[in-house]
Formats: sequence, structure tokens, C-alpha cells
Amino acid sequence: TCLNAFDIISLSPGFDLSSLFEKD
Amino acid sequence: MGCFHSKVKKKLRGHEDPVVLASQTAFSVSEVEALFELFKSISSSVIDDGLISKEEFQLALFKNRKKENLFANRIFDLFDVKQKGLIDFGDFVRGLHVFHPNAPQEEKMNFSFKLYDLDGTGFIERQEVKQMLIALLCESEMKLADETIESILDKTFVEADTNQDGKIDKSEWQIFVGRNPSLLKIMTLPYLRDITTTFPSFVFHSEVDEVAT
Repeated sequence: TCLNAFDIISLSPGFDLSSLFEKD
Repeated sequence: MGCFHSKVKKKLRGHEDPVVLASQTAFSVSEVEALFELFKSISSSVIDDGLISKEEFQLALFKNRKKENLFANRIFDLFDVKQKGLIDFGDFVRGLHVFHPNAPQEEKMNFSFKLYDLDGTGFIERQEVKQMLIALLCESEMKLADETIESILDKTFVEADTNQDGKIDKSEWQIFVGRNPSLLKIMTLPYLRDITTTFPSFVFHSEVDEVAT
């Protein structure tokens, strides 16, 4: 358990705004 | 030209001036106009009212209207600085500005601090971090024993909470981020450098071109 809590949290797709720029 | 002129005026009517927004952000006027193309598409996906609702924001992020996502909600709430429950074009541009590769690191650091300070007390508390960890584990359908979660929190707070008062303040966050620059990775969107090529149709609605002619 040498992981940092924030590094784990930042994996959420909810934080990944790049999908806003992907066209359908 | 009269016809084209009135069409262009209609496109940005009621929204903040791209020239002013460009002066406040890392975007050029053309980039702000390209962002308007993206804004229009998101803000009209459920109700075409020129504003982005939480539902529309989520739809744009996840391509579906699945259950609420804590992290997407946090970003929405921080973009919605006037706390209207809706994001207008100015909010959208100023919010995305923080994610621009050229935005100052300090702005990225401040935004990320607010992102994790769920209750807005000016501190990132252990309970908030635990809540986010559990939410992340739930959404990714991963399971960790509570003692493992506590162990991750222990390690994180030993590193970040240097005065050991059980919460992370802004200056502790600054130092922690300095030691762990990967924490700001989510705060930069390389896509924002290419926004005019992603949404080339902005050229047809450009206010600047209109002024030039």
C-alpha cells in the first residue's frame, strides 16, 4: 500500500475532461 | 452580407465577448470562438438554452446519463462560480482555461485544492479524501478492505499533512504537489492547444472576421 490517495482518486473518469473533446 | 451578419450576431447573442474572454485567459480569440462550437454542442444536448446543465455536462463526459459522478460534479460546481446550477459560456471558458497547458501552475494548484476540498472549508480533510477514495473504488467496481483504505490515507497524510492536524491546508498542498507533480497531471488538457483544428467551423461564425469585413 505505497499508493498516494490523490493519485488513486485522480484516476476517476469524472476528472478526465479530455472526453469533452471527443466527437461522437 | 446582411444575412450573414445577422446570423453571426445571433450565434453569440447573450454570451460574453470572445475578445474579453481571451484577454482573461490563456486562449486566443479564435480559440475562444472554437470553444463556443463545443459549448453550443454540449449546451444544446438536452435543452437548447445556451447553458450547460449538470446533466448535459455528464452526458458530454460519459456519453450517457448514468448515475451521478462525484468527480464530474466537483468540476461542474467549480466551473459554476456563480452557483446558478448552470454553466454559461464565460464560466466554461474560464474553467477550461485552468486546464490549458499554458495556464499558471498556481492556478492549477488552487483549482485542484478546491476540487478535493469537498465542503469548501479551506482544508482537505481526511474524511473527504476517504469519501473520494470510496467513490472512486465504487465507480471502478474495485474493492479494498477498510484497513487498506486507512493505510493509504495514513501514508498520504503523513506525507501531506506536515503539521499533523488531520487536514491539509493550502500551503501543505502546495508543498505536497511540488513533491508529487503527477498530482497536477489531470489539470492539463493537451487538447486545448488544438481546439481550433478540432472545431474548425468556428471560422464561419467568427466575430473577429465579421469585424474585419
